[in-house]
Amino acid sequence: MNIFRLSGDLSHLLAVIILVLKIWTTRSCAGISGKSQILFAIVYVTRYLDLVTTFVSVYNTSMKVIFIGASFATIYLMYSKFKATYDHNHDSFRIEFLLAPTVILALLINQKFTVLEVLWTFSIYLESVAILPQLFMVSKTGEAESITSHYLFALGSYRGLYLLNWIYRYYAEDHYELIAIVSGIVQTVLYCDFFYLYITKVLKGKKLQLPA
Amino acid sequence: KDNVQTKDEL
Repeated sequence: MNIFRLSGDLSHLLAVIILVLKIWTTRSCAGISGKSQILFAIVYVTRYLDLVTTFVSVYNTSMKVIFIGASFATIYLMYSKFKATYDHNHDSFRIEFLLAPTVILALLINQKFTVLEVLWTFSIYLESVAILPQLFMVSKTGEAESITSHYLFALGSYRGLYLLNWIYRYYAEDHYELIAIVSGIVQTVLYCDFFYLYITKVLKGKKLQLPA
Repeated sequence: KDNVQTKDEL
């Protein structure tokens, strides 16, 4: 554990908590892509299957349980409790265009051809693109509420901080994992445009609005 | 350098 890894995890934790609290307190999931949330649930479940096979630490197990729990709570709130506020029309990204290529890629490029390993690899690939339906929704409506922007910023920062963690581990521990690194770079790059708008607009107190 | 799994990560 190093400072980059810890900050990354806390940022990730902050993101999922912001999202659940936002939906719960405003009694609305307007502006949130249910499709991205479904993809994240798939990511957590396929990656954290090792919860039942290997024990790493109390920290590791608790975080995994929280991420899976928060993810399912979000889906429940969006598709059941506050269903009426879910903005279907703007959430029109076709997730099969993300699922199919990531499944194929995981079958082709992995470290070991075992069920757990392929699913882990698939979750890494899928996570790198899972935010696309949400970003697509923001670009379609042309704006995002501040709280949604904070959520996206925390969620995007998490993998960026992991990149720093991997650079650190490469030098300090002679340790690297190419699949995670390349996917992490892709994932972080996808947020760049959003990061720019967040820093230049939201942090200056303005609403995140895309240029017409 | 070892290209090993980062299964201790999240």
